[in-house]
Amino acid sequence: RDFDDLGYVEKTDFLLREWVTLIHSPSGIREPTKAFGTFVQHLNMHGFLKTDDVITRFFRISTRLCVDMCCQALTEQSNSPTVVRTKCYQTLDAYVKLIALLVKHSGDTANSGTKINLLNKVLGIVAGVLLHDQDAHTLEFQQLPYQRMFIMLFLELNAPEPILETINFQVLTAFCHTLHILSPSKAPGFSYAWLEIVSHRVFLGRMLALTPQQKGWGMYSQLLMDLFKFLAPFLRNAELAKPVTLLYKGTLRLLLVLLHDFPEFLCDYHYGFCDVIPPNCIQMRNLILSAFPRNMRLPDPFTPNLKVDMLPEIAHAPRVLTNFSSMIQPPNFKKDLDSYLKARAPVTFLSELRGNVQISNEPGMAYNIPLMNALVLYVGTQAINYIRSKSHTPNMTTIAHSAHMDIFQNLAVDLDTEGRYLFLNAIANQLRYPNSHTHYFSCTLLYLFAEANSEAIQEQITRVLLERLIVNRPHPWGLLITFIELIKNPTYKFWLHEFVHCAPEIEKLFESVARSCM
Amino acid sequence: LGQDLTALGLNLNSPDNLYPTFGGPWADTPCRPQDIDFHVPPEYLVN
Amino acid sequence: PLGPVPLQKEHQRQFQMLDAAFYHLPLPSDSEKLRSYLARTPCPSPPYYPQVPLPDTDSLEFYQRLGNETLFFIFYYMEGTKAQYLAAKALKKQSWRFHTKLMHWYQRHEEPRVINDEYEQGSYIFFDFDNWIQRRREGFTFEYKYLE
Repeated sequence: RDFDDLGYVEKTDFLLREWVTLIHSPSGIREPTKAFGTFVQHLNMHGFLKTDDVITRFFRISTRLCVDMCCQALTEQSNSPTVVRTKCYQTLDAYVKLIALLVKHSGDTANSGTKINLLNKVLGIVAGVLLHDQDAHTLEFQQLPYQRMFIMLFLELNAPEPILETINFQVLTAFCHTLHILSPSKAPGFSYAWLEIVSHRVFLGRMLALTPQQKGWGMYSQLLMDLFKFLAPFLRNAELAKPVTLLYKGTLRLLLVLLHDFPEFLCDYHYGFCDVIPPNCIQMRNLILSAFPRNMRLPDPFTPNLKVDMLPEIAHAPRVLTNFSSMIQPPNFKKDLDSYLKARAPVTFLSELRGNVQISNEPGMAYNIPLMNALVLYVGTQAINYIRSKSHTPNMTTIAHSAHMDIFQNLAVDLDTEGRYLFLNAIANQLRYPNSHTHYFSCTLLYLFAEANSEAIQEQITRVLLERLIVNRPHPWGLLITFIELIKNPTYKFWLHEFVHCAPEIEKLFESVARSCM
Repeated sequence: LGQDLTALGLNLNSPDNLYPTFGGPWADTPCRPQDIDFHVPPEYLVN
Repeated sequence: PLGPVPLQKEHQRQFQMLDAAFYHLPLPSDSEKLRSYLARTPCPSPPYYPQVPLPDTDSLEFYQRLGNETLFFIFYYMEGTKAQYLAAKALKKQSWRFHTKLMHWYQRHEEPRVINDEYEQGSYIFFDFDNWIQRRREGFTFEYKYLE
């Protein structure tokens, strides 16, 4: 350690200031690479690029110095916010420019490993300083310097330059990895900046549009899962404090852009998203479930005598990119499930079902929701395969009297109100655009209604559908066609039920929906 | 009943993609042309 | 039927941090390159002023309907943006040409007296951004090596 700590910090501070001045000078603006060459010689002369350790210290101290300068400026009330921010931007942007040039020019052109290693190192250092800063400053933590460093470095490294195009996917991977480390649950003080970066138009374009073969989609879905997991406990309690409302509305805006520009992305990852979005968060879930492939034309759900099972797409299985089957735990429960599906025995399996999905007696938290969701989708997909293996297609007859339907009917009867609500939600979450899952689960919901041995079950099925219909748009196509069938088809004797007339406004609501169907 | 999602400042009927001018999660309006970085010929960087 | 669920301790801590961050929200300019002029910083204007951009204002057709001085303002004060790019395109559509050394926009005032492979010479008008005025220049030599 041939640098004393204090002397080292001072030297770093001196060099950093020299760089900021150099890169903002007219010659530096016109020829940044030339200015960079000069500055790298200075770094070398001071031994700052000698070893990995020394480079790490240089970046950690530089990051700290930039953050301190920025926070210092932000606390000075004398200047206007614009002046303060311009001062922050100039230093932060210069530091980012240095990092970008070091990444671009480190190692030889062919060897992208050196470049990416350096980028990962720097991103890791900035993330480390951020987390340490957040813990140290808690409620005084300022997100600005870190947001600026990340987004400006991202923009610099996504400029249309050949040298950057060759390493772009690794650059995206490095940023996604860093943003996952800084997810809102781990860095709540950075949440707004985090969503700003994840929603940035250039970030969206690179992750979801420009990267070939949708290679960025999996990483982006992981970031959205991080966001939903953070929001979940606050959204779960419906009444939202202002800070949460702002983050929630920001999330809705982002989801609307995804629904409009990348609906296939939402189609592919809907399952994972709905697994973490609280069941009472109806509109946001509807937004995700309303996505359908752009090349698909959805028939108007209100078309009289619409023959859903005649639609060409109805037989196609949708892509579900979550391995929901592996989420059925513990392993011996999965084994018993598979053997029941195969042999429709032993009957005891059915009476033990509830015990597998119930995790406590705590009201509101009694059930394992991810397990319920996985169980429903797994049994449903097995049922579709089974019906297909008999060369049939799902309908009210072919889905009945099977091991699969035994399980669903048992859950409908055996669960309490909370458990049945989650069970029916798991089914309703599959009512999306025309595909084999929508079709099967629509039939299943209607079958459970028709075969219910108590009006409470029928009322709850109606409630689950209704609460998804009365929220503001958008509404998933599969939800609409199921509800229309329920109120239109005399088989279900819908209008004869007491609960349909339980209150004038409910009755009016049903009639208004009925009028728009007939 | 949730939000009126048509009132969040996004032109949901636009035939073009929204993301290139997306103003961000807090923005009520899309980015204007003067907000969008463009790799103009270097000679244009007159300032 | 789920009813409310009390926040766990960890979630309460997270909420406190989020609540504190709520008072240091990002500004639009925090995610934008530093602009010499006209940064993307919201400025509250009277409600009766248009609060959202007019429709279709990011098309070349719209820029072609703008007056020259507006196009010059956009070109010199919104550099590095799509607006500058559109303004340059609209100017070129009206036979303005950018001199990369003088950084002025020129338009022939009449057919040049001399034209050869290196340059053309004649009477031009150009926009003098220093004095913000359109001027005539007689006998000016426009060397093609400075033609964008």
